Amino acid sequence: SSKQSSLTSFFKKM
Amino acid sequence: MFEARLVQGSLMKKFMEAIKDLVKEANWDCTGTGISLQAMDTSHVSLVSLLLRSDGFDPYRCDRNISLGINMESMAKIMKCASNDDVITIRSEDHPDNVTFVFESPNQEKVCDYEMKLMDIDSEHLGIPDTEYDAIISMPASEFQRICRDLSNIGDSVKITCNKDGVQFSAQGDTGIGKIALKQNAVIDKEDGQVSIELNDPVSLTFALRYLTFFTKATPLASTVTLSVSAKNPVAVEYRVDDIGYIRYYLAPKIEE
Repeated sequence: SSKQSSLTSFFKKM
Repeated sequence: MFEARLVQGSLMKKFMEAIKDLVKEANWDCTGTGISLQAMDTSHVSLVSLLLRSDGFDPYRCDRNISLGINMESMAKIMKCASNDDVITIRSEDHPDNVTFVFESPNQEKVCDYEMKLMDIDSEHLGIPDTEYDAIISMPASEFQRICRDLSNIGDSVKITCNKDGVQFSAQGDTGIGKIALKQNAVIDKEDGQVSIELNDPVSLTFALRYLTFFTKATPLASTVTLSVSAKNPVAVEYRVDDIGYIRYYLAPKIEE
């Protein structure tokens, strides 16, 4: 099965 | 003060439809460059980023940079009150508590004025890194919408596979498997209706159809959509809107456990 990743693990807060 | 008059007011209605199901509230940042917005959905899986350039408005005036904190559902309700051929003006003071939307009929015989309260929104701006994408796929926006709709009948996720043969969208569910393959058309010039693929490396990634379907609400804004994919990275889904700007969505991939 696959798990939904979070966008915040790719794009960092500025 | 801030004032932006959009002759083709229907565009604002379409932009609203393209974000309201994804984002509950967001700041519309108004500067000399234009109006921009960046916001994530509540589960932080996707992000929408849009730009309406100042030269797309007539006139456009922004004396001071301001952020208009807006509840999308409320704004969408107001935008529904505008007719498709209305001219839409957005107006506010330099330190606004309210924003005013004015809808003028083409012959100016009817003028509607809606004032909406603004909110204080703590927005977290995300830095989107420059990515070398493995594949950039351009296709008719309506075709992408159709694929998302059709595969949603089969499963929750779509696997996008791009290689030298073309691009394949596939979904799997309890009832079976669905696969849609698109070949690249000969690209002489990028006319509507063509599928073009810029391939650096073969790539295969899985995404939640629920979010891609939200993105396809932008279909009325553009004839073409561009999907930029890179292994283990979010997909960028872009709709370029003639003469004014773009709406871009990012979606984090599903990762094998």
